[in-house]
Amino acid sequence: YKTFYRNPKWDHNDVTYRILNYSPDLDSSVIDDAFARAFKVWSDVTPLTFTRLFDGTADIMISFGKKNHGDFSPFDGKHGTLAHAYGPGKGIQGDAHFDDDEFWTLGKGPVVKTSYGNAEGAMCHFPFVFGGKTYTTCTSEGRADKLPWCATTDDYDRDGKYGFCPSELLYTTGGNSDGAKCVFPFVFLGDEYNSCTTEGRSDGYRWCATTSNYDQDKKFGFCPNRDTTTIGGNAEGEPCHFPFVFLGKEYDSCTSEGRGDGKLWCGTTSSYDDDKKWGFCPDQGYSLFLVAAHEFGHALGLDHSNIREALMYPMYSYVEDFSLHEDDIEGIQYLYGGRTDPKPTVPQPNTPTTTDIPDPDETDSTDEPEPEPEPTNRPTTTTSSPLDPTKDACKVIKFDTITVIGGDLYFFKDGHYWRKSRKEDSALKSPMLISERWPALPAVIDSAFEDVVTKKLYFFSGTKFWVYTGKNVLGPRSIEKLGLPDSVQKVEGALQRGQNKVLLFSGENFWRLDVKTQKIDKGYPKYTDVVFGGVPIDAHEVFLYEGHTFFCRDRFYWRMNSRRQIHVMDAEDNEVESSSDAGPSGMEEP
Amino acid sequence: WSVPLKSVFVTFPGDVIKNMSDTDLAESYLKKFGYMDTLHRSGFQSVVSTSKALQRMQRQLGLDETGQLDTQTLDAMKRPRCGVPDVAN
Repeated sequence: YKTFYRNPKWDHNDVTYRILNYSPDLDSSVIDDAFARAFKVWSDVTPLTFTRLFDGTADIMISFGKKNHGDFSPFDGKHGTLAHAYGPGKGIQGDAHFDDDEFWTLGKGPVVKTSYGNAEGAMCHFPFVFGGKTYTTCTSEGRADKLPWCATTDDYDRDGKYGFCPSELLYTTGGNSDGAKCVFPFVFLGDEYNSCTTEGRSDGYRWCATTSNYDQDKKFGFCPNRDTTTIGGNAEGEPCHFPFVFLGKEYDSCTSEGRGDGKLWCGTTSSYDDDKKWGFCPDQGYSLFLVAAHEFGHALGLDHSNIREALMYPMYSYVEDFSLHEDDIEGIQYLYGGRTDPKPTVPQPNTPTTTDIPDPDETDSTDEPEPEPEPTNRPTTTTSSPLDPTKDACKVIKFDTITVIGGDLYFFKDGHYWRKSRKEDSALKSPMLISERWPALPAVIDSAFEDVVTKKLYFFSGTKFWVYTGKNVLGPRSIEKLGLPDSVQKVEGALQRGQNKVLLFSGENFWRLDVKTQKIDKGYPKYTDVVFGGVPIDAHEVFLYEGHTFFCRDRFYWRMNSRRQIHVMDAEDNEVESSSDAGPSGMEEP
Repeated sequence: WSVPLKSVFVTFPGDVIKNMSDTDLAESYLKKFGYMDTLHRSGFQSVVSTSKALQRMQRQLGLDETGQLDTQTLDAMKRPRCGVPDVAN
């Protein structure tokens, strides 16, 4: 799992939400229920509670919109991106937006809730039999008023159970007419309309007047989508007209005839041949519940996971019997903790598990209870003899590694090292032989760091590492023992993070090592430039010195302060470039 | 009866046919979801090659890391998804 940069989270557990508008694809009660169930996914495993507000500002404001919908992140029409949400915070943060160019369902095709009739608002049952004929959509057969209806069991002839389907002939939503039905024809800007229209609106929503003259009465409402409402084409969401005639043949249901892509379509008037009005037929649609549960994960502070089965994986896939993946639970509990019920049903966060305990077979003396660290040889007490004092470290184009030991800066190159004392006026000392001070080490050191707690020195060369405690050495050991993959051929940089963690860099990736357990933490590798925005991805040295993080490449270094502001310097310490924007929002904390 | 049925294809008015090439689609996807070309307000630009960006995308989505615009990658790019970028900047 991944959380957003700096782990934003709600500072209160009683989170509020408000539904600002509804999609015409689903009955409002179905949408309310889908959102409530989506919140319950998260409240089941955290101490969070979700309370719906009906006015004012809620933490999570939920809305449906199309294309440009007011947040500079326009939707892209049908398919593609389905929704997005913002991490916790004020203003737009925490809000969730759903693309209303999608066809919203519960994942298995149109969800048609009936009203009136004798089925007490039950859902349509498709297919159903009426008069011996099978229907897969609502129909107005058998009614003089043309109101669409459906059976709510599989056989109307047998059970007689029915209800009316959503239709503008029955009611509207939103607007200013309290749900009154459309009046056809109606007049708008002098023109007469016999069906719902998108004219006069830039958001693509279909509407109608609820009196015969909009220009005069200004009364309107939005048209609910019928189960046969078309998508795309040229009919602006008009419902299919069954039967319709195409190339002289009559069709009672959607067809793929005439198309090379196999997509189902229908005519929206009685004759396609005459009117050329058509649209694609509704498909399975996207589950509003599943998409909402994902988006609410963002609204609570979770970023995308790379576990395919996790809810927070960025791709949509329909699952019949949904349950949260362990990865999602770990993520949300990292932010908010587990449920505080007397009998929690899920593991509490940060509870040590057997996997957190180092494998005894892989431990050595460095894993035992920490002994008092032996005094580490300090540069001031080194017995190494100086080499040729004329060797100039400043002429080295590229060091093997640079690190800090005892507060002093060490430069390693081809079996030699230079030391720069932290004292202001201190110059680089003449080069020393690595083999004299650390005889177990090879000539080329790729990376090194000093454990801030135990003062042990870790050296990496190729796929091996050594641990020096004073003059005692352990190693060489394979870096695979630490949990690094065998694809890592060398560790190029090391960066202390707090007391027990060190970031190890190789190529464009880095891993976080728990120095105490000698294991790489879960969730790694990560991309270096994703977390340290603005630094080169091919740095050959990375180290921490006097509170700054340094990334070196050739004769340049990138110096990043704690606020992630970057200064790019050349070897003579001249500033080449600086950035006050090196802490991109949305980046994650290593 | 052995003569094959003849299909008649019609040009539907208003049909939106996306003529985006695979390469265009990939570039648009990689940019939209944060995998390449991040421009900071300071003007400092981190440029990532398409191959690297593809590799990052493949890793993030759990695909085989080929760095190539192969079929599985294209299929993944065409799948419906959340609009929140995978790599924020």
